[in-house]
Amino acid sequence: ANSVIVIGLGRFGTSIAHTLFQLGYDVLGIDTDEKVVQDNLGHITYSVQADATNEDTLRELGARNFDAAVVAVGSDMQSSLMSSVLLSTIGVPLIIARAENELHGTTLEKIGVHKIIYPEQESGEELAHSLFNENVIEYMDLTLDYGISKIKVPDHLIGNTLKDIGADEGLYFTALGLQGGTTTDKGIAMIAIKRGKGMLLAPDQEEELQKGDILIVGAKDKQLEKFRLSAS
Amino acid sequence: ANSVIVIGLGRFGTSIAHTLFQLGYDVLGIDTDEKVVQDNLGHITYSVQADATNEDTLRELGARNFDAAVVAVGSDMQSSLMSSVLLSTIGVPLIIARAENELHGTTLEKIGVHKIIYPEQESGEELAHSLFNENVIEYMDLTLDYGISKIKVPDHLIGNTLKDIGADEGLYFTALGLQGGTTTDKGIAMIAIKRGKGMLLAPDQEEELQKGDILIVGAKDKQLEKFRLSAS
Ligand SMILES: Nc1ncnc2c1ncn2[C@@H]1O[C@H](COP(=O)(O)OP(=O)(O)OP(=O)(O)O)[C@@H](O)[C@H]1O
Ligand SMILES: Nc1ncnc2c1ncn2[C@@H]1O[C@H](COP(=O)(O)OP(=O)(O)OP(=O)(O)O)[C@@H](O)[C@H]1O
Repeated sequence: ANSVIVIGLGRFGTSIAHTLFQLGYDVLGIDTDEKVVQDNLGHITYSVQADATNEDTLRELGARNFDAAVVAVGSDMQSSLMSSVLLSTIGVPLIIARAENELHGTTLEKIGVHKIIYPEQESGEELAHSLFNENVIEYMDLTLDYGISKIKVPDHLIGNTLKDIGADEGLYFTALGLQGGTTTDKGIAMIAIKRGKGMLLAPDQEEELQKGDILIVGAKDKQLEKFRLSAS
Repeated sequence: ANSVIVIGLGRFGTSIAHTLFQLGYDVLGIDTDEKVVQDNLGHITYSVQADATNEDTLRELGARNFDAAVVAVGSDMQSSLMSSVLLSTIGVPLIIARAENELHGTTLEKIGVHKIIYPEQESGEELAHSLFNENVIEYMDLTLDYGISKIKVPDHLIGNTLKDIGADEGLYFTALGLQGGTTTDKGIAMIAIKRGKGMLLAPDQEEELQKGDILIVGAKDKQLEKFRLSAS
């Protein structure tokens, strides 16, 4: 899979388009709004001012040869539906569209859209799960009670080394590897420290936490709670 | 933490409010729009028609006693800013607000909002990472182009050892640790394999991938793409 058309370069469309481009895909962004098209130049492969509800335009842009299309038009439901029908007619193999509400979503499915996204609803659910964990920027569960968290370094841990705060040895990983892993009893695994634009993967014990650090930590839920709460 | 006020019951606000309620929190939802207030009755603890930019109203509703507040008003930036200032003045300990754009977000931070959410941008990035791959269950970005992905093991990799598929040595982590980390050039880091209810952390090179495995992989975006695409 190599190329994607993104129709509608609002916040949702722009964010998909830029991320896809950074992932190495060829991205053609289409929007009727000239300013928005200008803003995207250089951030994606091609940024074109055009009306995606015009079949000739889509065909001339080579829509038929793209691997996927994302219809990121939100509030203009008519444009969203029309572009989706055209993409389906033209034969783009994978069409994803965002929907304003369930009726819009159901309609999109009926006209051949393969996957429907509800951006606001999805971020709302996500936020609800991390609401009271303010230092926890993100959480990925691995098992029922073990997960990887992205945590802002708690103020009072700044200046401490990993050894001080009881994070496991960098060797932790290797030791685990040699034993074939499966240990969630060893405490906090400091997987990485994101600092500025860079990242320290498996930092060693002498590493000192600095202001602004973002910690990528693997730990059992209870250990994580202790770590964060001892952290606050 | 037990109770949350959600101001603005659009799609984002409604989704946070309902999810929080389902998670066991007490949720007070406030909106000026009567229909929206009606729709939420029964789905959250209290649903009230009120203007959140009115300080007396917020005080009468007991805002002071809530553990957190989410300002989910989006396009009405003035309402968003005013409610946020009031919540801060009233003393709600944790205030989270959604922002329409960076300027809005920066302004919210300046007036005391603790955490800013950009729903559309966040769903856009998330979608980009799983667009072509039903296999990517979840993605956590660490830096601009390096992230951790939770991936269903691709069928044709089953039976291969980590060595076969080019995942880095278990020693990868230690080597990095000794060098002080910052390497994102070494390829795919197989951080863990989730298998059944258990988890292998830093599995060694001889580990054979099995059907049903879920791989926790650290990699630069382009390497991840190659890994997954070679996978399909
Ligand atoms: N027919 C069309 N062809 C191309 N682009 C279109 C068409 N109709 C709308 N757009 C573009 O789609 C973009 C997104 O439109 P929308 O009205 O959904 O904005 P939005 O809801 O603010 O988006 P977001 O929430 O992603 O910021 C706009 O930039 C708009 O110009
Ligand atoms: N001062 C206010 N007090 C209470 N509710 C308000 C106030 N101002 C706006 N709202 C409500 O906030 C809700 C969200 O408003 P907004 O204009 O952001 O809609 P939206 O952008 O479509 O939201 P979403 O994207 O979450 O669906 C609306 O239901 C609106 O009635």
